[in-house]
Amino acid sequence: VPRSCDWRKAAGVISPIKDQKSCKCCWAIAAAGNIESLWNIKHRQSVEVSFQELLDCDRCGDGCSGGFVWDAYMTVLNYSGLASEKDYPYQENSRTHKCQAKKYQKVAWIEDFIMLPRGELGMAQYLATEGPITVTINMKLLQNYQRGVIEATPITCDPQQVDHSVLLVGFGKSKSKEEKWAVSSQSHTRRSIPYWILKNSWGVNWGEEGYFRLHRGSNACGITKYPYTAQVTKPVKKQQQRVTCPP
Amino acid sequence: GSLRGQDPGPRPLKLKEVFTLFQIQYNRSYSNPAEYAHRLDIFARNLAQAQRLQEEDLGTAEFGVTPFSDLTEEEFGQLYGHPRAAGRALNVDGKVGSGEWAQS
Repeated sequence: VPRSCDWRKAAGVISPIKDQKSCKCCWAIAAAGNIESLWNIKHRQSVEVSFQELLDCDRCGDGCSGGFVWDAYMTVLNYSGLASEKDYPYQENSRTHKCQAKKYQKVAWIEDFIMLPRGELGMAQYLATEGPITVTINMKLLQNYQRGVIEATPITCDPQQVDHSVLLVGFGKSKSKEEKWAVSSQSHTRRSIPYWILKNSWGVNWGEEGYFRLHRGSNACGITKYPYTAQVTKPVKKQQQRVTCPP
Repeated sequence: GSLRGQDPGPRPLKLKEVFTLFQIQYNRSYSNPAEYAHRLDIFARNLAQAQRLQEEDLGTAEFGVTPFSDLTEEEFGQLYGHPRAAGRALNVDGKVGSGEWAQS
């Protein structure tokens, strides 16, 4: 596992920050972001997929009432891919519409989807070698979050009560300028804080330009509860150099 | 009597002034004075909560005014969380890496 990894630094891998507005579609945006980034890594081709399609064509038919990333992946498999965001754009309202999946050409598709083992080391390894993954966390502390690394406890952020899906795009350790003086029983020691970088779906005016950071190594806010990812295979004829996560 | 003595520096903003800045920044308006007072009260509680979080947090996070500062915790959860989590989640527990899926 490398010391740090930030897929935002790889050109075209991470699409712009979305704003879910009054629709509870974090699950669809997270899954779409996962597929977009994997598609770019495997095919070296930038795509923005339609998450409105995921909402409209969800098997429960009420995508704006909340959902799960595995529902999104099932929809992608059922419809053999996703249309582009340009062709099938987000409606920015709190309701879904008639499924129009068959009307548009597919720009990306998946082979399968999996849940990763729940350890943070394994998640970091997968993230660094394969690409961004989705996680579902307890979002309680995000209401008042502005910037920095959230280091929660199970009391301040219950890891069992997860209710918000986001895309995990990197990890690292805090730089010295934002380190705090930690008081130990023996002496004053300076520590660096390992963190995850997560892409949220509340617009660029929230958090760190739409992103936030959570402590890594303590299952902060239940980050290890549902680490899911689509599986996108590399085209057989294209034998390009392996894409690695920029540090 | 010195100039320094006459200039105490910038004074802290009052709650209503901070709330007005919040309304401008996030384009918020309220339908009537009662609603305004209600949202101001929630805003004040959230600022206090942010201060508590700031003190409790072990990392480097900063908490304060955000686009959601005029919402109660319950409203925030209802608007942005997904309530299907608790019931559905149980069905997939224990399936890590097995490749098997719960039937329900």
